[in-house]
Amino acid sequence: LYPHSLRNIDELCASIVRSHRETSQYRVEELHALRWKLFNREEIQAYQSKSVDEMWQHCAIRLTEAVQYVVEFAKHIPGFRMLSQNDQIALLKTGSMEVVLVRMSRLFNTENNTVFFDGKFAGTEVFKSLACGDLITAVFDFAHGMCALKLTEQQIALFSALVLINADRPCLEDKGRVQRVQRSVEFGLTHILHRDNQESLMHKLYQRVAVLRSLCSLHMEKLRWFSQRYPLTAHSLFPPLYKELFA
Amino acid sequence: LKEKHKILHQLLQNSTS
Repeated sequence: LYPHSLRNIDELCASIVRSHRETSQYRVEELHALRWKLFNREEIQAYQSKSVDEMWQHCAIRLTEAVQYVVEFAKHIPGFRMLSQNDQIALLKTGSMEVVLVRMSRLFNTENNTVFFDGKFAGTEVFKSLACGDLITAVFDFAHGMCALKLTEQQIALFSALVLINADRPCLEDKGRVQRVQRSVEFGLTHILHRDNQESLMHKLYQRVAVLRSLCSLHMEKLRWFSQRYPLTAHSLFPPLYKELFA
Repeated sequence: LKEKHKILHQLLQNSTS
């Protein structure tokens, strides 16, 4: 698992980058071409006039789709499939949402503060009927901060893998084994940053990890609030995978 | 965790293309 030569590190990085590319919902060039395709006033109003539970259900479906791509990404990270099934589940349970948020920064246009959602770029106002403006603002701020780092696709791939493979997650059976995979991914990211002459990014990326934690706990807090208010929607209409991971 | 995360477990079991 632990890369012993430069060639091994290159192979590890190449596998992670390939997995990232093959499991990304949208390609960078595709998104770039669509970057000025914005929702018009009527479309924004249609989202805003949805009820709270309708919009939550809609976003839960979109989020679940994104999580499924992250599961596929994880499967091709070298060493991931050698972990026990319990530990694979434990890592995805806590890490999948964080990787979705990292990936979201690829879908973000900093010039007009919009994110690609449902086929067009949407500002925070599109998500108004979720009734959790603080979470939406925090998520947009995070994407803005990530974009400011101007990461390459390779750097995003390695960082996503590092976010996922974290030996400090709860419920792990074999922490040591996860730690070994984590070290190899860390090695890969360090190698790529060194090659790109951007070693100073490592510190900034670790700062982003702390923000990801707080965003995920805010998401859970909002979900608890929603489930108390709309138990039927949360219980019967949310995608089963969303409930499994977050409820 | 496997018992409580049947869908995720299934997704992990599925062979990837």
